[in-house]
Amino acid sequence: LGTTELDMLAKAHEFFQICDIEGKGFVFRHEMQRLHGELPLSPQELENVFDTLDADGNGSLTLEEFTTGFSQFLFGQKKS
Amino acid sequence: DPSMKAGATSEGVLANFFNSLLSKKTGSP
Repeated sequence: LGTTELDMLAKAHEFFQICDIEGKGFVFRHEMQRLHGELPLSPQELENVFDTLDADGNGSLTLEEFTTGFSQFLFGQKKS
Repeated sequence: DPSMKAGATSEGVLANFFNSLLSKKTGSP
């Protein structure tokens, strides 16, 4: 990973912590709504993002799932 | 097929989410 990727992952981590204010290491679907004021996405869109990133579909999104989805998005962008 | 439509939509929403995240300034005061 280069510095840009690391910088972006740091940013992803930062946003994850906005949802995970207790520092549990994972967020529930409703906690994703804490990003509603931070990002220009509707509550429905945030739920959609949660469902997409929650790879194992267990209803909680870990930091690993969050950053993995983020990296895949970045690498997918680069390929195209 | 609703599930296929949801898949296509979520891809766009995910792109929108991450692009917003990247353009958002955070942290450093």
